[in-house]
Amino acid sequence: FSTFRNSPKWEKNRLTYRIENYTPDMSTSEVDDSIEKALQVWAKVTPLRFTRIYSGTADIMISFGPRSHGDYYPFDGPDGTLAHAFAPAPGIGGDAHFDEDETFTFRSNTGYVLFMVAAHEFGHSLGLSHSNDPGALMYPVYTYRNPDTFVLPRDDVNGIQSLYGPNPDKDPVQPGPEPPTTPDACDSTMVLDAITTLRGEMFFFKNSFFWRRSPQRNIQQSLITNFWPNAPINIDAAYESQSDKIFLFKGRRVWAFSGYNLVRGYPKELSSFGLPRRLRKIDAALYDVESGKTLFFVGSSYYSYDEAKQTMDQGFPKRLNRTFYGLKGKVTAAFQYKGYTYINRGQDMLEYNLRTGRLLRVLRNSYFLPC
Amino acid sequence: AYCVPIPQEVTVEDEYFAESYLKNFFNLTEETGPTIRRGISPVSKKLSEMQRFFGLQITGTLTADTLEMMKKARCGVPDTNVAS
Repeated sequence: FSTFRNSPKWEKNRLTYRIENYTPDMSTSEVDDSIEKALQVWAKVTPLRFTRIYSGTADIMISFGPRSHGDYYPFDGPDGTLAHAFAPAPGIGGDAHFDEDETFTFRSNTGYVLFMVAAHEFGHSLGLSHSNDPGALMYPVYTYRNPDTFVLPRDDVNGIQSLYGPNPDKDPVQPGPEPPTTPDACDSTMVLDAITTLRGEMFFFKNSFFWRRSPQRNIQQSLITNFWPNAPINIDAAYESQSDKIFLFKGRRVWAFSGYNLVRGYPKELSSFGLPRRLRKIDAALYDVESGKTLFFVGSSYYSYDEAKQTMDQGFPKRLNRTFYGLKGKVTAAFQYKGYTYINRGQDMLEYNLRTGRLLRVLRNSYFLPC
Repeated sequence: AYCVPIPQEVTVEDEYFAESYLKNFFNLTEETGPTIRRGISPVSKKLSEMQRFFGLQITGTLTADTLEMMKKARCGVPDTNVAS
């Protein structure tokens, strides 16, 4: 997180806000609700309390306007810049302006969720500047998140509490779950959720994020939902099929994406692959290019699925150590890369020759990650 | 159709867009003086700063993924008037 130069902040905990006008995209009650909830995001973790006023000058004046709208920072039409806000100070300080040329929505990701944009801007109104943590609310790039399940991330909590301290209300029922933290590739205790290739790139999944590694680019961390808005997070397994789809597994369900789009008819049940109905989840999946089979890892055994026939092979499940020399315990992720098969087991990544089952090397989880 | 964005060629229009982005969010100013004489363009310097902030490959040049990041919807507050 970061604050503005000289860390300007409000010298009082009781602040007022006023909604000067409305966007035609949403009903007034939806705008009111979104704004109030966005302020409560910060109130929950600080001593700050917000009161709405309907006339006169509030600490935080909130308005919608296109292009030039009365300050020196004109908006730029649809997309691009969505809104801006001013650091705590008299006058325009604390005010938040929203670009009326955007399509704001209450909850759906067919436009920009006003609650998410407002919560970010109110971070500025209270004294936070931008964070380079891609999971932070104060990350400058818009990210869709479901407002109903949104929890202020740890980075933002640390930031705002560096200015105002924690919420003094000793209510034993503290609001919400533990703030999510952005996974650190160099955390030696981290266990990856799933790994897959995708058109020559590699995707390493952890919690609500993935690291994306490609030959031409630096490794970049992003939110899963920024790439596939209706994808699950905290997934169990992932693999790329030869039919240009990527499959993500979570619990008994499977999502299939072609490009950014969810394939019609998905999510489906695990049993649609011919896996037993009693199965509640799988641990990992990998597609073996040479045989055209997809291996599904479950506990200490694995299944083999014929992608061409779209049927489960006979004679499975088989025990893991009958095929993979020395492989014991639960597989956490699996993928193939440049002809080698990689099986993640906790913090270790085992490199195999799948044809012979021979273990070639034992690597660290972060072997392919920037650490 | 391509599943994963394929790097596009950078056009002159893209370069204008990038310069405007760096002025808006990374305080690119019209600099004259020694840095120019030593051949480090202010744009390259600011591009590196922006690439570092967003965790992109730091090249100091307008790469495809840098342009892709610049084109994402975002907040209008600059990224550089910050205290550590």
